[in-house]
Amino acid sequence: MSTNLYSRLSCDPSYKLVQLTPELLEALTSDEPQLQFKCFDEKRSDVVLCSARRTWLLRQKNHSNTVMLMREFLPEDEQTQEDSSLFGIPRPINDLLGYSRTTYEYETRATEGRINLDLVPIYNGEVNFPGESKLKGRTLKDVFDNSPSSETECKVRWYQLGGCVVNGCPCILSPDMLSNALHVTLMSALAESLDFDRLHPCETYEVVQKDVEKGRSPYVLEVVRTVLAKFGTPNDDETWKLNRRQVAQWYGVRALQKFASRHSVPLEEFLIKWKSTFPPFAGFDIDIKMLRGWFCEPTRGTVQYVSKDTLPVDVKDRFKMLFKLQSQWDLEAFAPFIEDLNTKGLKIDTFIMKYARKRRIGKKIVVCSR
Amino acid sequence: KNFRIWVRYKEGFSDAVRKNVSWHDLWS
Amino acid sequence: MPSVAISTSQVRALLLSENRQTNVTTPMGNMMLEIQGDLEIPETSHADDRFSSHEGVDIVKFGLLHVNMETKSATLFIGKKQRLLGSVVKLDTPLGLLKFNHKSGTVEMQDIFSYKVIFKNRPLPIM
Repeated sequence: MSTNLYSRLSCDPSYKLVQLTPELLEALTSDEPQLQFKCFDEKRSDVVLCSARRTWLLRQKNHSNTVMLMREFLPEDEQTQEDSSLFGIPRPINDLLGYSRTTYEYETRATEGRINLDLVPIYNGEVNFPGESKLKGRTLKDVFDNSPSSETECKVRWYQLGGCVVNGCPCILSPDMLSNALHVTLMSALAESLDFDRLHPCETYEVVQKDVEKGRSPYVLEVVRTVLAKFGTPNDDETWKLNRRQVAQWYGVRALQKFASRHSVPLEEFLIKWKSTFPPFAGFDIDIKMLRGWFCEPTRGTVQYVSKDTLPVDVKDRFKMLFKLQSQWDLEAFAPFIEDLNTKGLKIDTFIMKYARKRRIGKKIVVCSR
Repeated sequence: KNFRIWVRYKEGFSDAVRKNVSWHDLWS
Repeated sequence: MPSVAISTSQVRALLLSENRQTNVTTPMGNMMLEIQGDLEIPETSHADDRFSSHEGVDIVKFGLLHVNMETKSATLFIGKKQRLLGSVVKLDTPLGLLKFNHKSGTVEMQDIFSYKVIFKNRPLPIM
């Protein structure tokens, strides 16, 4: 089969190629809403590609070849070709016109979608919320539409962050608000013997209202819904199964902040204090290992809170700080403090070994400075 | 005739360079 | 936050109809040609019968392509002097063709390439 090849003298630069991985092909053929390109801001951020359920980082892969995109066309002035100009090949049966050239392809790399929390206010139980918030009038859908993330990831991440809608305004529950709301919800649910494996938002809200003082309660239905979504996993029937470990962890971190911020405390003493913060008869199991990533052991047998806000962003500085807090760490206790810096996705001990030393003591692996 | 239609061959092929894409890049 | 939906109705219909590319040209009539080198063609029109226009745009006839779909081999004649030997290859990962419309600010996926014609060897003279 022979074809005449033509090209525009000036190619159209508005065409680009994107690799269609199996996941993207699946997204193209699904019934879900369309693919979108999204970006935090025009100047500095990276473009992502979002389907309804997934997010991919767009990467440009340059290459050194000429790639010409061509399409069939009918030349306006047909010319008869002499046989000598065909170089011995059959007479062409059609004509192709090159309309664009590309020197790169877009690749996609799966990534985590992020929620854009710009202008989303914090709710701490204020009476006149949202007041003059700049987000007034905007909906949760607006927040999701303005986030470089798929809608599904937004919904999951929203509740993980303590996201809520109060008086029609999307907001984030403050840590204090979340703690109080969780505590009141647990107490009320225990008092009414609700099944912690099947908590329905409306039913849970009703029992909470019984226990709060008459008058305006900040624990509106949406707040209760956020508590269940943040600390639970969904069942098939609109109810939530409480994640006991996650609740225990939340109480544990709050206990560290309250009792072990300024000074270290003996571990046994801390465990008793931690247990005492739960509602009576709550029956949550605790284990200090649940709080890895939130505390250090300055001396053997003591614990002290480590705030993530104080951790340096620079990897060498962070390692230095951690070894100053504690000279030697179990690998499992150390990893949560540095895994966010492992942006290349190396195996965690490979990453740690770039900046620290590893020693085996019996069956344990400990990490210390170089 | 003072024009040429020609392929200037390149010995090798490289495609190792990758970079993130900005909104400006997307529309350029 | 800037965002743009990609219109995919055209390729969606293609994918659902299972009308896939099995030849050098896609069902929509597009073809991808790749050359290991720079293809030099004039930027302006000349008084030569290889130059013409199509829909108001200047074009030039630069070559002749011969493809043998049985052997998947291809020959490309460039101008009057060069002959390149290549092949039709199936892409490991299909490529979506995106058209960016700057005026309307819209993006459309117009086609999917599953094959390309590629020429990696040094050009030979035409005997």
